[in-house]
Amino acid sequence: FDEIIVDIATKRKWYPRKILECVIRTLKAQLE
Amino acid sequence: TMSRVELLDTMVDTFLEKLVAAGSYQRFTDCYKHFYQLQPEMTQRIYDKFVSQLQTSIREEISEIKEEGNLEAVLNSLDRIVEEGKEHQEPAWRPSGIPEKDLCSTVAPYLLQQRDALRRHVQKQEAKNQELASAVLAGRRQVEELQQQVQARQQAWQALHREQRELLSVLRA
Amino acid sequence: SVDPMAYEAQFFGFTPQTCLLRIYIAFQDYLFEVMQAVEQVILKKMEGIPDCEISPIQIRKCTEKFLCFMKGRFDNLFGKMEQLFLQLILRIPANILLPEDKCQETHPCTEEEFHLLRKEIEELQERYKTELCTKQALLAELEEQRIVQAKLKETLTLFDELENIGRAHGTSDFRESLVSLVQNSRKLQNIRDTVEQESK
Repeated sequence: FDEIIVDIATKRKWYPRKILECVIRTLKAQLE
Repeated sequence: TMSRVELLDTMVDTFLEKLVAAGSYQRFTDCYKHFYQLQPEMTQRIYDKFVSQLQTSIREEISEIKEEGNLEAVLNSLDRIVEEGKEHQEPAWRPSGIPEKDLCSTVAPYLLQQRDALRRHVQKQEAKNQELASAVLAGRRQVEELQQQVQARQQAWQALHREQRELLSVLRA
Repeated sequence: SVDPMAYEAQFFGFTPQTCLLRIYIAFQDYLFEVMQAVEQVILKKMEGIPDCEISPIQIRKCTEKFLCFMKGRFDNLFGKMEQLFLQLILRIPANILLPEDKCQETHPCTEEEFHLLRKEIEELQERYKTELCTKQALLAELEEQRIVQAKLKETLTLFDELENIGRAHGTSDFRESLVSLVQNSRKLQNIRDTVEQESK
């Protein structure tokens, strides 16, 4: 249970940033 | 206004104090009564050693945990975050448990930028096309004028040509 | 129900309960170790005492008695410390948002708004493409107009040149000259007719 919590919390911390990097790259490519 | 690190140290110190107070020398000698009666000084020294060793071990453990998890820096940064957010009184946002939902706000600022950039591009292009359209209309008018001119000249020539033919017929006659 | 303290785990990288469990186990181990060491020392000291009546079993019982008491007090005190830890140290206060979640406060966006925004972007992209096509079409027509105008101007120039040729040969206005030519030729014709009649 503890591992699951830490795993989810870690994803909540880092994934938005990672996803954002992809989104920003996609948006830039679309604009270009 | 104590920092979390100081609070932590204070709590551990208090915990140790109370633990040692609970395991008082009195209690210790009660438990090791016979040995205490045989060797009171030795018992005192063993008890003192017990207390100092326990305190040292526990404090070392706390230092190790602080070291390992860089806990001091983390707690200090939490102090700063809390300090910065203290004006905000109502409960703050928390993850909803639906990542897609939570991501909306993360991505939204960039979509807004994208939308604004696209709006600018569209407006700029529309303005340019407006100019081009006017140029095309003007060009159409000009073509029309030229066509009329050419037509007029052509008709004049055709009239001339007719007269020429008349002339020729006359001359030939 | 267990409070998973997931938001704290997001900040610390571990759950506060695990951290405290780790501290509890470590402290408890130390208590046991120190008690064991005390017992070892006492047993060793007893070896040095001639005709000592106390048996190791008795010492063990003393140790267990003292440890049992200490363990009880330890758990009680640790429980209190744990509560304070979880409330005051390893807790993200309810009104606090972690830096990585700041956008939830600065740009709150519901799913509905998000989809509308994406839809608007798609529409804008379509509009932009349309504008670009319009631009291409307009530029194409301008190019076409340029060619047509050039052709028409060429034709007009042709007419001008014809007139110029006419002018260069003394007939200022080609039309008039032709008219006068027609008149002259008619006169000539009349004269010729007249001459022919007289000669008959």
